[in-house]
Amino acid sequence: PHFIIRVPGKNDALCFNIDEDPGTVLRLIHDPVTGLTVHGEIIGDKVASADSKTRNTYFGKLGIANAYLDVRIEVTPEKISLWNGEAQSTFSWLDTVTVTQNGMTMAINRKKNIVLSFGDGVTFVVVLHQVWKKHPVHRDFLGFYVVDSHRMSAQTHGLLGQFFHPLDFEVSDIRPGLDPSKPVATMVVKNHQLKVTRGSQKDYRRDASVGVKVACWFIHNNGEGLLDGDLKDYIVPALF
Amino acid sequence: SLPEMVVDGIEVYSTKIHCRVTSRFAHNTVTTRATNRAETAKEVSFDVELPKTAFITNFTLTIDGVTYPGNIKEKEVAQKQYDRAVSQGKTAGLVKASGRKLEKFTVSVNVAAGSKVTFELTYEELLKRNKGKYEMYLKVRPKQLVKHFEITADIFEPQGISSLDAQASFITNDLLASALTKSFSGKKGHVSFKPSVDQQRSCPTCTDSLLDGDFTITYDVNRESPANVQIVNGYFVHFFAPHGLPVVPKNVVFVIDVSGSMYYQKLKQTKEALLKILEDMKENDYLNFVLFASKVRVWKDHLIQATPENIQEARAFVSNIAAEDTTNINGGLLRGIEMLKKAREEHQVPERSTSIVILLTDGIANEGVSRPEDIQANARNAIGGKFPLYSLGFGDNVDYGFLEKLALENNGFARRIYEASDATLQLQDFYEEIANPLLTGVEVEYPQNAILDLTQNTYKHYYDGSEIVVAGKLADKDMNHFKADVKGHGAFNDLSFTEELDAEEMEKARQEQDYIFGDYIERLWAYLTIEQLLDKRKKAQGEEKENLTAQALELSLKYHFVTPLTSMVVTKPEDNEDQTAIADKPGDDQVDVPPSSAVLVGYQPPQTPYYYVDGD
Repeated sequence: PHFIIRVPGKNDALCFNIDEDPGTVLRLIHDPVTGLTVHGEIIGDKVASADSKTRNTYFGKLGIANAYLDVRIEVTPEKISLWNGEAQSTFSWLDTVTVTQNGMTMAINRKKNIVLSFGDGVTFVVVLHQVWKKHPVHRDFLGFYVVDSHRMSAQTHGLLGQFFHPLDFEVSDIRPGLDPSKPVATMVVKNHQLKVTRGSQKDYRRDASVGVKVACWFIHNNGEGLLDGDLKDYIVPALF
Repeated sequence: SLPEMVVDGIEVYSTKIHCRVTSRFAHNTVTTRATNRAETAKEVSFDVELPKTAFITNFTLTIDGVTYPGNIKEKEVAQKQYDRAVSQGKTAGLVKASGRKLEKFTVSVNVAAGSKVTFELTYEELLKRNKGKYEMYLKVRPKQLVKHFEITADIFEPQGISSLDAQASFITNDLLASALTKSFSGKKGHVSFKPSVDQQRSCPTCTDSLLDGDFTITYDVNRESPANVQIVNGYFVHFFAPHGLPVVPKNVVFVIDVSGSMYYQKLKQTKEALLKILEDMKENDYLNFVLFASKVRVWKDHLIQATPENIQEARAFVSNIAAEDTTNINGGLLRGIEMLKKAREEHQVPERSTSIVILLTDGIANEGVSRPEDIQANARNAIGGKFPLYSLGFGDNVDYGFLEKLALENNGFARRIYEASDATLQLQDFYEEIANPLLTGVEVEYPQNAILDLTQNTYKHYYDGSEIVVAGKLADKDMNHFKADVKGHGAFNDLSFTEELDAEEMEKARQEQDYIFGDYIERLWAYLTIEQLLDKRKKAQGEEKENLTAQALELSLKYHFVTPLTSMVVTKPEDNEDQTAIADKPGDDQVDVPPSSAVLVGYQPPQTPYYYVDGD
């Protein structure tokens, strides 16, 4: 899956890919103060590519939990399950339904997205990407967007969560790359000097099939140097 | 014809039951063709047992190619015709409640030697979803072997059919397998039951028919989405049946009649059912028992959570219930209602829970407040619309009309528990129906000014495996966008479902009309409206009752439905004298009382006069 990190102070964006084996579960957000955790499980194409560099991976399952509300939400391209304690509610992507309970609102917009709000100040959007059912290679997958995180604590971490705090970076020595349309540059971020490439990724919040191009500086090698610690630190054993 | 197929001069050439179901609305036609092979005129009769929930819509009699159609008339007008026929010495066959689910339609007509007669009865009903299935129930009971006997059902469900089954109680599985075919694919389902003459025989050499029993078709539709809306010719129907939601905890008070009349069998069966119900109770439910005879006593002073320990204690209590004395329904009922109200007010039960009163009685109040109207008013005032009351009438001596009104006035319904060996099962079945509320306070909303003549759109509960059906008219027949919102309270959260149809989907729905009988949604709407008006009428009084009666009558006449307010009259001119047949609908509270309604057929008196000698 590809990650886009908007950096408002710079009016720019950073992006990176995470290439891990299907089945791997990644910690995207963890906030010990609000009790919110978001994990994502990776899936691959229907036919796995032998070459790990050309294989596509996506999020096929998202687990969103709020420990204080005792709420868990599991989203797959097939269904949406909500647990209140042990009691489970199941919804389909064909539903248009708003579920409201103390401290949380979940709005499923038929075949499009789920808007999930925890109180005032934390809002996530899960986007459903549907491909042709009989497509020989690709399969349905999910996108995850954080549209409001201002109530999340300073202790929030995770592949996405670490970027909820102010981030600074400097780009210099912009020069032509092998692909003339993708210049390369040197970036200094989190005390690391990285070689980055100018490119773009797509934001699919508005339309899951078209998407809006977001220009970004691409950090190679699974975001190495941009991400705190090692990628292995973000791998967790289970969705919840 | 085979000689064995002619009984008393009459050969029944064919009996065909054809059911056409579109979106749960069943349109059934029963056709029997017979020939009088005798050398003299003979009486040919036609019996059909149809569901109590169905409305007859047509009956025709065709004799030697001439068809005599049925006309729907206001009951009083038809009654005059009936009285006149009776005064002219004509005999009458009666329509009466037949068993638990059915009512019987009987017609007989005199047919000249060599003449052919065709009877055709049509009735319609909205199949209700219960425990996850729609059930169509047909009674099969031909009086003799029939050359062509056939039941066919064509089901069309726009949501797609997820399961389909057909069962016959009267035939072995081997025979059923060769005579019965059932299939479904996508939106269409088909059932055919076509036993040959040999398969109809009760034994290889017998000439009597083994076809005597229940033929039941059950099916369900795909539920990818919780709701489905269909619009045809300016009428819409909205089906709502979400699943996959947790069950809302219940606070149940069982108000049980333990008066002398419940002694032995009824109490034994009640206790057995309660013990089974206790097994099925969920741990987050709350319960209590209120027993009433001349005095009222309770198991506990307040509602108790259904923990394993408490259930064990409840079982011991139930096992020791004994019958005594007279019947103080009012006292028992008010005690139960107060207990539920107090539990809510004092936060003894979870905030997100639903309260239910279940009254079980076999008799008529004869202790304390005993006027039914007073008991009804007391219960109504005490409950104040806060929770539903369900009435279970046990046995034959119960005042069912009273219990039904009591339940309807309090957002519940009444059920008859038939005094038979399976009474325990009947009680359990009732409980299972209401044991799993998934939503409470359900409101189905449509944009203002867009919809007219809406059927009931608020429900106290939505139970798992059931379905909420709302129908209405579009203010603008050509509207190309339809939106409906369903709001309800779940076990942990409030839910708001939205159903939208855009122009493209509406056009697709219109194209599907090719598969269905065109005005079915309009008829479904009329059926549902009449049914609900009749229910409201049961609990109304004075001018309100008159208005409801007038509305239900107008719709019954307009849509050709035989309801408790109308009769169908078939007139057959013969020998310069009209012969008249009248089809009526008996009410459920008329069981075991002389039916006030009748099917009357003009009947030629015997050629030889009878002479009577009486003891006096």
